[in-house]
Amino acid sequence: MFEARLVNSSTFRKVLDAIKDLLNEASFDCSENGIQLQAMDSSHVSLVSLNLKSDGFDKFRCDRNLTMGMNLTSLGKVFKCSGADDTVTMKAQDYADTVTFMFESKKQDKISDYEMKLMNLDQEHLGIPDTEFSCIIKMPSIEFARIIRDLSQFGESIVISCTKEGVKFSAQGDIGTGNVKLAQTHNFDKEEESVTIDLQEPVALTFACQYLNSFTKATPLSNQVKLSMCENVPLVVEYQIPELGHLRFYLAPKIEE
Amino acid sequence: ENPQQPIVNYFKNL
Repeated sequence: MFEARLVNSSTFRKVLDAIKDLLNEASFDCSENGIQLQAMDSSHVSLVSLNLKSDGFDKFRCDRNLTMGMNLTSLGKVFKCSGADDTVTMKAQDYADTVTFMFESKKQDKISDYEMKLMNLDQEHLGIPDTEFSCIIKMPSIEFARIIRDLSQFGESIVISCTKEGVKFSAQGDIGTGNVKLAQTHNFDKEEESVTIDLQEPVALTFACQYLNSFTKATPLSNQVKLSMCENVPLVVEYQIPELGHLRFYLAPKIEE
Repeated sequence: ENPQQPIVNYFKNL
């Protein structure tokens, strides 16, 4: 028996919104530790990794490890039926081929349930090695989304270069060039507005705008985003989901020919 | 534009 209850169903809805551009379907691996998802986009260029801890749920029970393959368009339809303040309870029997989502309104005056068919997905799992990153940038997630959106107008790629002075985002194309520099700023009163850089050595890497833009769909999940970079290693774009876990995206740098 | 490297080139298939 699997049962997970989340008072803020909107958090799960935000997770779905964040990954549905990249993934059509995905397997949710449920265990006593929580719910994990790891999947590559259809072009096998980027990797999505979601971890929702069991103790972040308001109720969590998983008697037997369970992999639930879901069509994310269908799952999106189910969550469209929920209210913004609803509580969601997900339930599945052992070896079931369906999962049930029950939505309860705050006042408990409306309860709806939707049963969705599960899929058998043959998904590859990748082993992600521990990496000593050259630099780790933490910045407001809205600012990151804005910069990626703005610079995407100039070219198909963005260079992210990081030194002890700050981080620079650059793009160039037919119409010209764009550069955005951010200095480290520490706002002790408003931690979420800070830009912090943990630098081992300067690094400059090039990434495809298309994927960076997709990653920023996770902006509503978190005030801050963490970018981890190292030469010849995929970029990690991480959004912490308060009290529940994290959503990470991995993207390989473009290599100069 | 340089080709985008597949992520499987970096992480091991388990």
